[in-house]
Amino acid sequence: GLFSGGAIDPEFWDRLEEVLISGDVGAALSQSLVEQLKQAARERRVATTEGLYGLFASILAQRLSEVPLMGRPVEPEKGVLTIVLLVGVNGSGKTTTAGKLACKWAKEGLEVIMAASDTFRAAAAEQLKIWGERSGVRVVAQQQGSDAAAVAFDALAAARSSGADVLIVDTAGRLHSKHNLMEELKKIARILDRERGESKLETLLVLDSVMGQNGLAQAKTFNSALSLSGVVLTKYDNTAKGGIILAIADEMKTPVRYVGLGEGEDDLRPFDVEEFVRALLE
Amino acid sequence: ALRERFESIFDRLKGRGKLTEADVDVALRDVRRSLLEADVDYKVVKALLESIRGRAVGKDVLESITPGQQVATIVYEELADLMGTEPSPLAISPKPPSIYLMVGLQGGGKTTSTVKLARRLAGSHRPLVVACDLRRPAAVEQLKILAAQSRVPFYGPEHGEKDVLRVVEGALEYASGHLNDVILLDTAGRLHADEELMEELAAMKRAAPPTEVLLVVDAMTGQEAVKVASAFHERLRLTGVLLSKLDGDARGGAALAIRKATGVPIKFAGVGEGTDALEVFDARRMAQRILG
Ligand SMILES: Nc1nc2c(ncn2[C@@H]2O[C@H](COP(=O)(O)OP(=O)(O)OP(=O)(O)O)[C@@H](O)[C@H]2O)c(=O)[nH]1
Ligand SMILES: Nc1nc2c(ncn2[C@@H]2O[C@H](COP(=O)(O)OP(=O)(O)OP(=O)(O)O)[C@@H](O)[C@H]2O)c(=O)[nH]1
Ligand SMILES: [Mg+2]
Ligand SMILES: [Mg+2]
Repeated sequence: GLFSGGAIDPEFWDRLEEVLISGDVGAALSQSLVEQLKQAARERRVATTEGLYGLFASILAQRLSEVPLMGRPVEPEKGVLTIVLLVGVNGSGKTTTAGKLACKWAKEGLEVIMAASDTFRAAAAEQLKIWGERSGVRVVAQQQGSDAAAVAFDALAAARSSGADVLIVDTAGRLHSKHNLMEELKKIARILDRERGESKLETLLVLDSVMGQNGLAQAKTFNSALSLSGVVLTKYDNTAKGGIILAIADEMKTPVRYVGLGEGEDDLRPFDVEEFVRALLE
Repeated sequence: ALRERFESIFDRLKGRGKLTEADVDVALRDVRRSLLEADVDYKVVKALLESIRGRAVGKDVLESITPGQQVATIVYEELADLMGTEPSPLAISPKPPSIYLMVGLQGGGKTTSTVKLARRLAGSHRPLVVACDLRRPAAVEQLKILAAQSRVPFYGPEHGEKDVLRVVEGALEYASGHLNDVILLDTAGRLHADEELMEELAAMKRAAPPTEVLLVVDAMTGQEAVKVASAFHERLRLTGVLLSKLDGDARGGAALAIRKATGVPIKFAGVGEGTDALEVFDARRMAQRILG
């Protein structure tokens, strides 16, 4: 590989920058990370490329681990309602992630309810209901075309009255550049926030690992609209490295809480910093 | 925008005779950064910069336009030429039915795009959309609802059917009985790296040799676009690409990379969630968009 015993020459630094760029880290951040490594290598007098690997891996790992809650999954407690609001652009994996979380927490013996707050897309509620059957979890839904915020409101009322431990709110995919759709989402979030009382609210951006630099724009826009408490990096079983989460950590300190590793109910794991860095550099 | 940035870069060139390598290289650093930020594959960026350099260096600085405009024009033209400025229409089989196989990664927009294409063809043909995604929960239902909303004929699997080849078989039979002359097969999203699922597509191709194999790609796709498109192309011999979600603000550099890596033309742009949101791909507009 790149770190196996060549000379530390200008071509090495170029190739390292390319490894990062091809992993979707982004041109600007890749350049500054390579600069940071050059500086650190000088300070420590690292003479071989093998020596650089460990140094670089720890630089990257540190940048991620410094972000509070990086790699920490959502941990609902029995007796206190936790609301998990899933948001993101079209097709990123929100509904599937909702289903996986429902399966996981239901298996752990928690009382879970899901809200089918995607009232726009064809068969969105049907898709979530099938996950409801798989997990044995109740799904609160209304007809296609009804008010998304109303579904969230009803589901929260049901969760509170039935003493549920978790409410998972699935929302419609929306491009962050669409102002009216972001306003709709803010309304859903406002209602949940207003009605939640002592309940905790986690707002997770569901982000496809294959995304390029637009992933950063997504994170920025969704964050300024709703204040995100984390990212779920989906389709990480693909060959894409998801390097954009480094830029997201860098600019917004938003932690990655989970990775999606497939389409099945068990294909969700807490995000692992070491594994991510290793995969990025290979 | 690129032109404006080039104006300031080349401002000091006014009155000089030819564009020197040094001048052009300053501009190309800007282009490199811009293209990478637009998700153009870094290898494609390298190759592009070379050909732009080749065309720009040594050019006479013209009377009529500024050097900045000159170089910007060369850059736009290189990008547009690469993506192909000739519109590439959908192939129609000389011997009906035409069969279109829709393929791609999970969540890219295949199901929605299947109905968009069918709706576009409904004016001049009798299209039939076929639900061959037997995997994703409620995928068949999604296609059925979209087809009904767009008044496009629909064919789906028998309840509990697990074999896509049986659905393809049934669809061909149904189409001949109902005089459908275009059959659009919506398939399950899959990873290019999943050998078993890529083989499923190859088997579908053998069962119903397609007139078009269309790769549906999300316009927000990053550096992995080349690998994905090349893998699908190698395995299935793509005939076209549909770039979806271009109504967003992604610069869409994946378009360049895919065309360069596979030679497959980008035929359509998805520009919204509605089944009417489909445009013929415009390489010149795309070049402007990629360059920001
Ligand atoms: N390989 C893989 N596929 C995934 C993963 N997560 C979701 N998918 C697939 O991605 C596709 C889209 O998933 P959805 O859950 O429908 O995405 P969504 O964000 O709810 O989509 P919209 O509601 O339309 O915006 C489906 O085919 C899922 O099976 C993952 O971690 N790995
Ligand atoms: N804004 C926008 N959304 C789109 C476009 N095309 C598709 N979508 C949305 O993207 C999401 C995924 O679309 P699908 O058609 O379900 O994608 P798919 O490739 O069939 O997904 P899988 O079958 O799970 O692999 C849905 O929310 C669609 O409404 C587009 O051009 N613009
Ligand atoms: Mg969904
Ligand atoms: Mg589909």
